[in-house]
Order: sequence, then C-alpha cells, then structure tokens
Amino acid sequence: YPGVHVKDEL
Amino acid sequence: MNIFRFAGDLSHVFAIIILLLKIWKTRSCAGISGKSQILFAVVYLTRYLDLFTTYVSLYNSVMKVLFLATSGATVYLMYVKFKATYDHNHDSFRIEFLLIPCALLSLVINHDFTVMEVLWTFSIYLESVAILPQLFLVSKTGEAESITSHYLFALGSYRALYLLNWVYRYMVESHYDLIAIFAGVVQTILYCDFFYLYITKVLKGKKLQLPA
Repeated sequence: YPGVHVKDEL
Repeated sequence: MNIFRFAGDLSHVFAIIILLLKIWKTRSCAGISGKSQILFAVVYLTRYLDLFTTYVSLYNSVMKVLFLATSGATVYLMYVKFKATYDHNHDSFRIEFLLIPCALLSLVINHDFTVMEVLWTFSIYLESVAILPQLFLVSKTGEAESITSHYLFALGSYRALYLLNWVYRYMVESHYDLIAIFAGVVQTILYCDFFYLYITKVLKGKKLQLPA
C-alpha cells in the first residue's frame, strides 16, 4: 500500500 | 543500504563535524548562519520523532541520535557559548518565510494525514530550504572562509548523493518516495551556484568571494 512509507532513510 | 546512500550519510556527518570543529577550534561562529542551524535542529526534531515508535536498524538509530545531538550542540555553541562571535547583523533572513510555507505545504501534500506523517513531511520540505539563510549570509558578506565552504560543499553533496541513491533504489528495489525526491531535487538545485563557485575557486586555493 503506497500510503504507508518505509522510512528507512535519514 | 547502497554505496550512494552510505556516501551521502558520511558526507552529512562529515559536514556537521567540519562545522563543529571550525566553531570549537576558532572559538568563533563568524560567517555561520544561526538561523540555518536552528532550522536544521527543527528538521531533525520533527523527523526523528520516530526514534520512539519505529526501529529500523542500529545504524539508523545511532545516526538519528547523532544528528539530534550535534545540531543541538551547534545551536548551543552559537547562541550560548560563543554568542559574542555570532554574526547577528548579517544573519537577517526571515525564517518565517520558510517555516510557514513548509508547514502549509506539508498539511496539503503528504502521504498520510497523521501527526507523525505531517511532521515528517514538514521536516523534508524544511530541510530542502533550510540552507537559504546561510547562503543569504554568504551573499550579504560577499565571501566565505574556506572551512565554511568545505562545510557547505559536504552538506550539499549529501542530498545530491541521496538523489543517486533514489535512482538506484527505484531501479533495483522499485522503491521511491515522491515527496523526498521532489524536496531532494529542490535542495540540490539550491546548492548548484555554490558548487560552481566551490569548484572554480575554493578547490584552486582561492577564497570564495562573490563577484561584486
């Protein structure tokens, strides 16, 4: 689901 | 984690260390915009709230704490410890002109209308323009010390390297985040003029002086 973004960056 | 992302992070950490060392060794923050430093502190505070909610990796958490701590230390050095050396008169950029549009934009264009997501979006937008008070200060004084130029070059390179990281991730992992990409492009464009001066002047041993 594109609304949930994986925030694995800084 | 790919090489572009890692190089970007290293460049970012390098920039912060250069700045802290400059202030500490010279006991002065002359030529540095306190307003940009406050904006960066706001950027990290609003983005890294997820330290308490999501765990990505030890690397991620350590870097987040590092950015929070070092930006807090920079603001402390500028506004408390070496306050007397702060170039108050030249650092006259009105930060509300950046804060308010970024806040409004993050309320309108975001991935999800939740507090955490809007704050994250706000921090991404704000980071893209947070260097403007610093560039404004350089343009007002017409020059920058070499060490300040190295700081700006490392800081600008960081997001440019992230752009390469996003191209790589899109191709290899089909991963992309339009908000981050858009803001990253804006952020990198803002440095272009500076990059040009850095390469044509500072790297040739000359001081960064703007043409009159």
